[in-house]
Amino acid sequence: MNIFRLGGDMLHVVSIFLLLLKIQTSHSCAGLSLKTQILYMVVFSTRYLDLFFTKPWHSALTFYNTIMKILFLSSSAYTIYLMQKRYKHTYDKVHDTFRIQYLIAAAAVLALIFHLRLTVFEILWAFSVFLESVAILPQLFLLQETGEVENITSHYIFCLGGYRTLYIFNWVWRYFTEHRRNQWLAWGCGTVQTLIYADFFYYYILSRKQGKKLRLP
Amino acid sequence: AQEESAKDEL
Repeated sequence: MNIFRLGGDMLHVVSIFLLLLKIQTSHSCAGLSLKTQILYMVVFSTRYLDLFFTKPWHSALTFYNTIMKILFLSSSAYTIYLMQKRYKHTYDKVHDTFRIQYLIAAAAVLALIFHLRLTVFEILWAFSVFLESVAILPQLFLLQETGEVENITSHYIFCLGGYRTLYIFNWVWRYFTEHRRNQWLAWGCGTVQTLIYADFFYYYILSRKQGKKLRLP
Repeated sequence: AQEESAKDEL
């Protein structure tokens, strides 16, 4: 564990907290993409299958990972529940039209071609890595459709992007300290994912400088 | 295993 990894994870937790805070305080999920949340649910549930096989108290790291995995899975399920049941009437269904079945299909095909070992576990893990790299697209697409972005929604995406950026620093760190090289799958997809946020970062920082609400072109 | 380090991340 290094400071970049820990910082990245903490930003991830903050982003989830902001998302739930936004829904609970405004009693609305307007501007949020249910499709992105569903994709994250799929990502977490295909990647964290090792929860069934790993002893949480094996080491401090496995304990930490187990807590975080359960947190991500449960908060993701809760968010979907809030959007689909309790605040369903505020959900912007008309604009949230990104076709996620194509993303899922593409991630599945890529996972079948590129994986570390030919096992169900490894292919699902690769699938989750591919899918995570594009999971934010429906959310960005929705914001682009509606134009102006609520502050808290932009903070949410900013934190998620920050988490990915810190993970890249974490990989650079691990590359030099642990000399592990065979990480092309996670590194490649993680970089693509960070690049997807880069465009959003640009407009976010522009809007901060001008002290205005974020507007996407 | 040496190549598994991405698996101990989230």
